[in-house]
Amino acid sequence: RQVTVQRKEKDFQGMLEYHKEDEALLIRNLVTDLKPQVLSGTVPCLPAYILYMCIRHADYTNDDVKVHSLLTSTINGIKKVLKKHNDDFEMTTFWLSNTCRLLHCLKQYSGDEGFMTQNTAKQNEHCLKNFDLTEYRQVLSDLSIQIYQQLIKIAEGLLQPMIVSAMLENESIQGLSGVKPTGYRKRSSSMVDGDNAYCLEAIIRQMNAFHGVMCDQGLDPEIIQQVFKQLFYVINAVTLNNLLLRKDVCSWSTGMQLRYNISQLEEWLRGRNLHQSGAVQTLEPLIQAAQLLQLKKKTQEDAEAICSLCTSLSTQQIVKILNLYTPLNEFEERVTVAFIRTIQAQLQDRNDPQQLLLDFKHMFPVLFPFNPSSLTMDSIHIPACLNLEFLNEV
Amino acid sequence: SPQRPRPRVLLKAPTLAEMEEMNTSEEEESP
Repeated sequence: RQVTVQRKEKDFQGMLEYHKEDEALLIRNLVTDLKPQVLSGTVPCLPAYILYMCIRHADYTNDDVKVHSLLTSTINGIKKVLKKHNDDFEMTTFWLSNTCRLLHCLKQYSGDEGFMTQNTAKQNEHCLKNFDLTEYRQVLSDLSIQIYQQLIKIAEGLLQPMIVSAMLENESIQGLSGVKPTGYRKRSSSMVDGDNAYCLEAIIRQMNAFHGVMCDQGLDPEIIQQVFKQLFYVINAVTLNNLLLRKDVCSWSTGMQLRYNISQLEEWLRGRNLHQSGAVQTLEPLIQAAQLLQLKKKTQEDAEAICSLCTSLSTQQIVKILNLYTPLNEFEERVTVAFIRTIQAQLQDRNDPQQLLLDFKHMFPVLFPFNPSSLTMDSIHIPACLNLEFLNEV
Repeated sequence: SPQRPRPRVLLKAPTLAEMEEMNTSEEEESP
């Protein structure tokens, strides 16, 4: 007769145990060889939670060598995968998201009361018992900064070729081409007319793609906001620098088109709930440059209006745009030397930066605010596709 | 009365740059 022995399922306490010799396999399957697409439809940042559950078991068994080894291998694994995929926005987002989540877990379950205020009683049971991983948190924070910088570099690389064409050259307002300054051939930033011609829609499509990936990968909303603030800064800097160097775009009609383009970008930010990100503020110099192109530039009152409006442009930039300003037709006059002198006299007390062009490589410092998770470790399921059957649930 | 938890032991960690150095030298050593 067949005897069935029924074993009572032990309660899963949210820890994962593995043999020391399986560490390399764990890192390979969970970090270096993992494709983010495999995890679509699962909990965002699943690798970070799995790694925390492994760390927790090593902490529970008071095995400091195992904790050291796992954290070092994890960090080296993440660095390796980022190096290999250094132009892959999705992969870089995936690891930024997971590195930050692991950092949040090490805080949330550190036992430090300052990080436990939002924990449930069950989550408090999942705190580390033996080790203080503050120093490893610093390493993960430094790594997150590196990954963020890689992410911005990739995004800027995709965006940059579109900026001049979409912001300054493309005409989407009907009837504006008839009021372009005469005597200038249409110029393209690619030198070959027609090539690399992008409209604003292309920038918006690219922004949508970035936003979609970052949301899908569960990147913290505060980090998404910082990414867009940085990208809008680049749009501002590249566009303004071109405006400051090109006579053919310093006209009333470009000012009109530019203002329209900026309003489309502002609309996009509002639609994505990113208007509090500081991104709009980074566009302020460009907004003022567009207005400067459209304002009247003749009387003392016009000069006063310009000076009180253009607070985010330096005197040097205002004067340069006025010097480059190209009348639309024979009925519009050039900006007179006297008018420019009036502006200079009014602005002489300003303590403006000396350089004409903006540093388009400038990066705002990034912050990773603590973002605890409401998820409880014992509720996490490890999908078979991860090939981690050697992990024992404890 | 509830027991006070034992203080946790601080695990010393190398910096990110030191980790990279160690990793590079390990890679160089391995054939």
